[in-house]
Amino acid sequence: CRIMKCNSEFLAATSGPHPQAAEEAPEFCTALRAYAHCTHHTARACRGDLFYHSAVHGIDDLMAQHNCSKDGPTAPPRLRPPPRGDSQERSDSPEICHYEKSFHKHAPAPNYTHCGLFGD
Amino acid sequence: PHLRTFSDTFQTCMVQGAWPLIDNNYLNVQVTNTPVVPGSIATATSKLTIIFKSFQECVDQKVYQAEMDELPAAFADGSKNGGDKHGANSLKITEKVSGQHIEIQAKYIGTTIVVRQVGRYLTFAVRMPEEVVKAVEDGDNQGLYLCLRGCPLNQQIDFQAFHSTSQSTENRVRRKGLSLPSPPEAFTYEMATAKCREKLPVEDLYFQSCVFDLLTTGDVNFTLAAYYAFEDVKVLHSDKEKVHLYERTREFGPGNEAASE
Repeated sequence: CRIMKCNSEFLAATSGPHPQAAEEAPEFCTALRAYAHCTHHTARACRGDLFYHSAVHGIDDLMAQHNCSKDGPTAPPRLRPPPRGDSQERSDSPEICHYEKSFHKHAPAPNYTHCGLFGD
Repeated sequence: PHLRTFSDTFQTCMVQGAWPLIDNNYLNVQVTNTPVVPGSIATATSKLTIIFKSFQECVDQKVYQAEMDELPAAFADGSKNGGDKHGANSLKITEKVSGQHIEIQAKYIGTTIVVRQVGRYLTFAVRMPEEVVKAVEDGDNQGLYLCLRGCPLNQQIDFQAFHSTSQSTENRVRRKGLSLPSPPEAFTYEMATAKCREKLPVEDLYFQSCVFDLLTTGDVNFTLAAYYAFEDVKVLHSDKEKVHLYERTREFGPGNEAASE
């Protein structure tokens, strides 16, 4: 159960010295929706966990208090970085972001599997 | 729809409504299937949602959603890559044919996804490392999702039973000179096999899916759906010997599970 990850992400976004979404800011609802999204994904693994259930109730209360709608962005609209020419990949993109490259270093090529769904 | 699982099992399933196709630590894929003809047990995919979970300094959480007659070339937030993190370009959407064919490269997890709109319905294909497939929170509760476990038995449609009844029904009906209760633009078994053979000359399970779909819907677009599904497996499957799958004869086991050739 990773409810604490959801909690810390929400706290990081809404408190601390320079919160992206301080309580009175419009982004607060966005942060709340992201929090709700995150807790939703831990539902199965967190069934019966007190922290999880109190987080879910807390989100509902805060949403009602701040009159936030359930539908809407869960991430603040971010300015997309200017396109960097036609280079396929950022050369400084961290190694961890290239599964095959990082794999080759330590082990033979990974086994791949396929799944498909089509027709009626 | 017709389902080919990670373990090369091939099934034809009802699975009407929303079902999990993939569910692991990195990725959730959910499909919604609707009857192709009102009241029919044959369903096709009318909605697809893919959630890429945020991953270290590579990608933010991204959601891709496609519906009948709407195949966007961007994530739900309008972006085409993984966001603003350092490795954002390790997740990228590419439009191959506008409104018909998109590909999503998730290089940070070595995964390639193909989504198509063929006729009015959606098709899905994925290539994923075994290690990523198996990355679930608590191993013992390995998700009951379609790509991994296939469809529940009570959701499976038996190809052979369907074919034998449809053939014998046609023969019986023809002898009595009656007309078949059938979908619009009905195909006879012979017409369906001839049509499918144009695109799928090898009479494997992709061919049989095509025949099944023409007999149940009368919609020739399903010929293309089976054809493109086969094209995708040729590109994405790592074992070229296993591209064709054939029906297992009855004595080897129940239902329409199939072994590879």
